[in-house]
Formats: sequence, C-alpha cells, structure tokens
Amino acid sequence: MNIFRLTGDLAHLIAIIILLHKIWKSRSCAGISGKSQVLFALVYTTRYLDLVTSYVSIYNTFMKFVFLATSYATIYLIYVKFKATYDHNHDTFRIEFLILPSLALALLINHYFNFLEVLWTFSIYLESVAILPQLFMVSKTGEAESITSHYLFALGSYRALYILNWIYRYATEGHYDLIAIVAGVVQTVLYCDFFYLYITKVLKGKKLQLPA
Amino acid sequence: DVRDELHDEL
Repeated sequence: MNIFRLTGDLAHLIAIIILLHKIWKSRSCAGISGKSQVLFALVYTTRYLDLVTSYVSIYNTFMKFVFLATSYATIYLIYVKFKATYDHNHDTFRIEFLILPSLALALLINHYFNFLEVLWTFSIYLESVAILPQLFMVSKTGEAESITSHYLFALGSYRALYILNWIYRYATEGHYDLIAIVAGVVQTVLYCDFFYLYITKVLKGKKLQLPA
Repeated sequence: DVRDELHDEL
C-alpha cells in the first residue's frame, strides 16, 4: 500500500458516494447511465469472485464488499426505486459491443487460462471501457449536472492515481502487471477530454456543456 | 499462491 493507491481507492469510494448521494437526495437518476452502472456491477462481480478463494488483507476484503454492495445498490436505485426518473431514451449505448470484445480479449490475452483468471482479466478490460455509455449519454444530451461531473472526475482520477501507484510499485518492488497497466492507461485516456472540460469549465463554476 | 501475488489490488 502506498499513498497513490490509497488516494486512488479513496477517489473511487468518493465517486460512488457522490453518485449514491446525488440519486438519493434528488430522488432522481436523471443524467446517469444505468448501462455504465450495470457494467460496473459486472466488473466487480467478475473481479471479486476471489473473495471466497484468496485473502489479501482486511482492507481489500472490506473494499471489495463495499464496491460490490454499492454497485448493486446503485442499480436498484436506477432500475427499481427511481425508475421513473431514469433517462433511458438517452442511454442507448449498445453494451454488448463492450462486453463481447472484452470477453474475447480476456480469453486470448491473460496471465493464466483458468476460470477465475479469465474472469479477472475480463473485468479489467471491461472496466477500462465501462464509462463509455455514461460519456456517450453526456455527449448526446450535450451537458452534465455539476454533481455528475464531480462523480466522473473522481471516478476518472481513481485509475489515473493507480497508474502512479504502478510506477511507484515498479520502482520500489519491481512489481508490474501489464494487463492492468495497459487497460488502466486506456481507461484514463478515455477520461482526458472530460478532464479538460472539467478543469476549464466546472471548476470555474460553469456548467459542463459541450460545444454544439 | 501465485494468484495472490498477482492481484493484490482492487
């Protein structure tokens, strides 16, 4: 554990709290892509199957439980409790175009070819693109509420901080995982355009609005 | 266990 990973995990946790709090307080999931949230639930489910097979630390176990529980809670809020506010007309990204290639790639490029490992690899690949339905939704409506922008910024920062963690770990322990690194870089690059808009607009008190 | 060493992150 180093400061980069810890702040990365905290950014991830903060993103989830921002999202749940926004939906709960406003009693609405307007502007939130249910499809991205379904993909994240799939990511955590396939990655954290190792909860029952391997133990790393109480911290890891606790965080895995939190990520799993909150991802399903988010889906419940979007698709059940506040279903009427779900903006499904703008949430039209075809998620099979992300799930199937991620699965195919996981079957081809992995560290070991066994069930748990392929699912772990699938979760890494899928996570790198899971935000696309949400970004697609923002681009389709041309704007995002500030709170949604804060959520996206925290969520994007998390993997960017993990990249610093991986550089640090390589320098200090010689540890590296190419699959996670390449996917993490792809994931962070996907947020770059958003990061630019966030820094130039949202932080200056303006609404995140895309140029027409 | 090799797997533990590989995936000790979240």
